[in-house]
Amino acid sequence: PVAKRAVAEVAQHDKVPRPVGFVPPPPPPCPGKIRYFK
Amino acid sequence: LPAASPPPLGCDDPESEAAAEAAVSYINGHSHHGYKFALNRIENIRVIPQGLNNDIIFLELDLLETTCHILSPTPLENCTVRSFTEHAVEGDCDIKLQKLNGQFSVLASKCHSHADSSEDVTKFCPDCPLLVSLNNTEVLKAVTAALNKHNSKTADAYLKLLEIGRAKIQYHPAHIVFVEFAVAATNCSAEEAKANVEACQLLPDNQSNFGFCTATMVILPSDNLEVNCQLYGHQPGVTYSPPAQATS
Repeated sequence: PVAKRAVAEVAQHDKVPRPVGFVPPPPPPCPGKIRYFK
Repeated sequence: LPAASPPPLGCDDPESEAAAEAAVSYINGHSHHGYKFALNRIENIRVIPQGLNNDIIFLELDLLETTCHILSPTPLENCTVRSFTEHAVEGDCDIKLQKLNGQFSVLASKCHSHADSSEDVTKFCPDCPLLVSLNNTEVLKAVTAALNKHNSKTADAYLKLLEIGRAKIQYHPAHIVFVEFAVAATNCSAEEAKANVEACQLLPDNQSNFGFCTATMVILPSDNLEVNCQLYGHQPGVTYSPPAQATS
């Protein structure tokens, strides 16, 4: 079934190790973190 | 070939945080009314290089009101930020700084403050008291009664009102008025003030004893008034500007 296979593919994709040298994209420069609440 | 320009500063970079700290310190140091504000978020930062070790920095900051009155000697880092359910007040500031040889100096600043939406507070906390106008009749009555009550109980200096800082009213399940106000000691004792209150003058700025009072006046189901005043004591260099002389 299409739905079942799609779920399995997503799960497998999550387990793929990141390649050596992988650098996650930097967080957006602004705005900064919220210290208390918004 | 010209050298590659450095990447733009991020809002959470240490240099941005240092600039924001200098800006908040300046804003609190140059305010004579209300409460100290704490940094909630750096909204934006823009750096314009002017030369070697010389930058102009434009900052946009989101600040939150603390419980420390501006005249309080408590350092900002020890002041509590008011929670959302206390009907928080937010400040939006644009600041222009110069960073010269690692030292920040503020060249210009512009701030606006506004309370959170009453609807939002009520949605989250239906019975929480909400901020009301400082010249609300019930507020003025509560402040006057609270100060009279304090002065009638103390053997120390007679206190006069400097300014009302905050006022909230709750209607359910009881009708209660909450007020906060700043006070200053006069040259009279509370006993002397009974004879001629008009003769009692605020002490000169360099000798002033400032203080802060909170009071709760229950109107329904039964009248009750509680007041608590704390005097800060002598603080060299701290002055109070009456509203007519204040700068924005």
